[in-house]
Amino acid sequence: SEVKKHHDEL
Amino acid sequence: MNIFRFAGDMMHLTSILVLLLKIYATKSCSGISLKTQELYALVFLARYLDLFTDFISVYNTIMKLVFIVSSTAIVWCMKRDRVVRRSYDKQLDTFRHYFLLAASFALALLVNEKFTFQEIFWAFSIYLEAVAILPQLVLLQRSGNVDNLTGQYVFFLGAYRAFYILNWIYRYFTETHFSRWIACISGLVQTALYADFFYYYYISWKNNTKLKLPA
Repeated sequence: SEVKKHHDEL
Repeated sequence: MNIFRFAGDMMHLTSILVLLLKIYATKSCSGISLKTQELYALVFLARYLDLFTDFISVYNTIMKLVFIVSSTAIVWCMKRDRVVRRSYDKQLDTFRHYFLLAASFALALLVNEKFTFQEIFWAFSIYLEAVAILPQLVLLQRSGNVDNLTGQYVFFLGAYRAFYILNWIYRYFTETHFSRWIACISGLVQTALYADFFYYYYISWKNNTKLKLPA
């Protein structure tokens, strides 16, 4: 989902 | 995942391991700013709210747990451990970090990806991380000569975000629709704050002298 894509960095 | 981001994460992890080594090996936290450590603990708690709701990868989850546990353990140790807390430079660590908290949160309310609880706290953690090192840099200037482990800690902490900038440049050119302005601009500010430290760190390494930041 968009959220997943968004926060895929630490 | 790309090599720049992985290298950045490993430098970030190394900085934490160096700090843990310094505190546990020397049983001392002299030269370390408790305020910076408190801000970092907040950064991770505010950024990883999605720890249990969004699964990205095993690596992602493990690193988030390591960062949260280590940062809170360091704060706890500097505050509660009878031996360690005796070496805390309380009279030197006087930066008013509450201003950094308030300013970061206010900015997060104004500039964020979406006006939702999670996005506001994510932006807050990004802005706070950019300025969290300030109490530590001020403490280093006040405490004269810097011990090796503390210098290495700050060096790796500064280097990690520089590698993240390379990561964002790489992703910008290799991924469609990649835009991460909040993190990019904040990361540039964060790395810029280390500029003078990097300069004096390089000089001390080149001349093989003790690291000393001018007051």
